[in-house]
Amino acid sequence: FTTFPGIPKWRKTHLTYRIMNYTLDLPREAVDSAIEKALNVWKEVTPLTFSRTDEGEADIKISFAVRDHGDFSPFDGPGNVLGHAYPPGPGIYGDAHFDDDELWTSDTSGTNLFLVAAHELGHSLGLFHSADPRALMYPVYNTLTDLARFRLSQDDVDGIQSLYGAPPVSPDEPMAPTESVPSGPETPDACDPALSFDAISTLRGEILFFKDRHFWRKSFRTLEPGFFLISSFWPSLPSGLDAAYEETSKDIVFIFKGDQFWAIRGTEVQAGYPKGIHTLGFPETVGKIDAAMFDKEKKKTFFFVGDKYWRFDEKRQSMEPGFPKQIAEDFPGVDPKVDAAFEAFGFYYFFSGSSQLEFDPNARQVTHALKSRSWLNC
Amino acid sequence: YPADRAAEDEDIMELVQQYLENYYNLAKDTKPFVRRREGGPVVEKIREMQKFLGLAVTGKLDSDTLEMMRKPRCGVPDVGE
Repeated sequence: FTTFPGIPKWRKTHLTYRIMNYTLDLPREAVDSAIEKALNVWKEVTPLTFSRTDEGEADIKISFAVRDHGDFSPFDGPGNVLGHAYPPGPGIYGDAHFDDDELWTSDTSGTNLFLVAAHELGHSLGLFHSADPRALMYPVYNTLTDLARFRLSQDDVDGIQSLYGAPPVSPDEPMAPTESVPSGPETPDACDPALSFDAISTLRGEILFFKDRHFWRKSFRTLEPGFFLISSFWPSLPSGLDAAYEETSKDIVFIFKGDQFWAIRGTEVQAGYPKGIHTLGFPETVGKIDAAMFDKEKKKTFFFVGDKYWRFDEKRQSMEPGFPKQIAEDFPGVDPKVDAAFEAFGFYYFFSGSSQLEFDPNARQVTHALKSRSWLNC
Repeated sequence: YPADRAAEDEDIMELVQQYLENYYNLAKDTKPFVRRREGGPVVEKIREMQKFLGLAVTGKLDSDTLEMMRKPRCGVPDVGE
């Protein structure tokens, strides 16, 4: 990896961004989502956080343009240059420009906006180009990138962390390392072939696997998962949870047990909780839920109860009409009852007892059958 | 045929000159690139580019190098200010 000459970087960790205009190639929501997802790529491996503004100045201004567009680097029509961006700093610095003579797409049928945006925003944060062909910051666009399993290369992570360090592990960060709990007779064994989970949720780029009074936390930066008491991070939460999910755009994890649910941000249980699950729109006949999963692309949450499921619109904050539906109807191959579920890399992961199914929502089919414990590096 | 070949050469030299100026800090007033010349600033820049992009460092405009230069890419330079 390389950084810009003089190593310009942002002197703050919370940055604002503004989408100044939109390409006509994609719906606005698709552009919004691609940019948010591209920023999340860097957010997950640094202390940086981003918030969007729709007026006035912003650290990172994102725009689409053709040919000469007011800076010293006119675009060149279709092909060749796809975009460019400026290193951290005031005014035009930090900004990212995309050549609107390209055909911008959400898949790889044209030029994938997420992929180019993740690269250009790497420049906006201070990375120059990388000579590693596997790196996102390699200058030439890789049409063969598997979007469903996109990951930063180690070179990208090393580069951005040379500027901003790793995500903080400060006391207010939810996962400040308390001592891992030694395994013993009364603690669940990560390598038990019959291992099942009560609930699973992502949390700021990690995955939390809840079981009885404990949880494993799986970070993609370390091989071994940590193992902790739930009460060591969230003393007021119950054990033996039913379900959990992270609403990533709110940086909130919702935790469910019985007919109640809690909201936590970091180690803080949010005021006004627990609330009753019926406030979400469940009928009185539902006494508890089995599992919950948030799809960050769709901004919808799936709630699984017995052989049925509901879908909750997080933008409208209401249960969608036409539910419940049979799980088998929309998730062919996924058998009730679902113990836990989460979404990662564009796939849905369903857990039932000691079995786990990877489901491709685009192909609407099960793509892998695994042991539930497969994420715990047994 | 020779006339077409000369025109094609002209296009390639233009492509190379532009690419090296845009991404490898080749001075804009460098004498037009002559394919047959072994040394000189342009050949050095071709080597630098081939090394950065993971190509065989030959200093020559082989097909891999020309193919790489025609691929869509980011407009930010690879080296230099």
